Amino acid sequence: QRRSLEQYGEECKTKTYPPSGPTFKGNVPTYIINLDLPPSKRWDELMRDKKTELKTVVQNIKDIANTFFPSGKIVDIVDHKISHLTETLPYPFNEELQGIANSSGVPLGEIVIFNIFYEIFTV
Amino acid sequence: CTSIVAEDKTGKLYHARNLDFGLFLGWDVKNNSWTLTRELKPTVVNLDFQRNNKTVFRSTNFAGYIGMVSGVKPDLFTLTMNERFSLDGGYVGIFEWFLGRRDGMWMGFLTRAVLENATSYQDAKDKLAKTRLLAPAYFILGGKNSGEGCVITRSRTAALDIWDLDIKKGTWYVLETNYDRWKPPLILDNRRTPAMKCLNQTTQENISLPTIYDVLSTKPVLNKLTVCTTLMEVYNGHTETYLRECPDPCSPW
Repeated sequence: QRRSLEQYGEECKTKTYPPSGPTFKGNVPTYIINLDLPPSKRWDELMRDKKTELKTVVQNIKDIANTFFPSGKIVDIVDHKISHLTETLPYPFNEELQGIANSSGVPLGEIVIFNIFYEIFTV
Repeated sequence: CTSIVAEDKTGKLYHARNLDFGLFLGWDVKNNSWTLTRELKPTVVNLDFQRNNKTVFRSTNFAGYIGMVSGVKPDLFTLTMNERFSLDGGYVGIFEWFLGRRDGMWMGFLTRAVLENATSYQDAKDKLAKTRLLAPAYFILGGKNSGEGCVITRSRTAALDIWDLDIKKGTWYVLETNYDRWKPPLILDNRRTPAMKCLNQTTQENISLPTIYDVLSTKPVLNKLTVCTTLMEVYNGHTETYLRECPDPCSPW
């Protein structure tokens, strides 16, 4: 298996910048996050533009959870119980998460899970 | 992930990373790619956090995620975070949090707080090294002065190792993937050796953001999990982010 993975290695690339060609998939848009706004409003503009993409990612994670727990109980717990975790999170993050849930239409529990995915995933 | 802080012969510092994410979270047979990795790409954004119409810091984020995994505080420091796997992992911290022990920081919130509030490279280094965490992590930090660059290997409670740039001893770059530097990487996931080989071939004389982009574009440093490449310079908080694709043949991680 190691040998089969080593076949993916290649000689050090040169002159790949500026990015182009088959390994370049596109540029990234820039948004301003105004820290003078109330935390619940800071992410509104970004969510207005990206809520569909965010919903796709969250749905994918839910689909994986449902694959392992077909009863749907895990997603049910996330939607109805995990949202209470927000109350224990420090300011301003708790209010920012609530704001993202409001402006994206994604349930708060799912937004919280997306934001603590690192801690869950390090297992 | 692969993060690099490098210093050129003039003392200028560069910081760059490949953000790899989505391992085992669905394989799309039709497109020969990780499903979550593919779906995350359209959510990648550069953010400019401002107060009084002035930039406080910049970051590269997934839309909907309020923590930080890559960011720059102009003229002070650059920061990336790489995932560190451990049996004493984040689930332990989460369990403790539910039980009421809440003196640890969530990783993304710590990096966000550091980018927002730290007043110097040393201040950022201290906060990243000493704050109790819910999950282990690697913090890769760059400054603006010669020798200011390090990899902080964190357990949930302590800094296990701080690896600093040391130009006099020939350490002109520090590099972190997802393994402790004093241990060999997982035999099936060795991105460290090819990345170091390419950096050594590049040499300190020729190091720059374009040549670091070359390193991060070399398979398997670039792999099927790579969502984007971010290039940063601390001076004026310069940031560039590019979405990536790894055409076949390409390592799955």
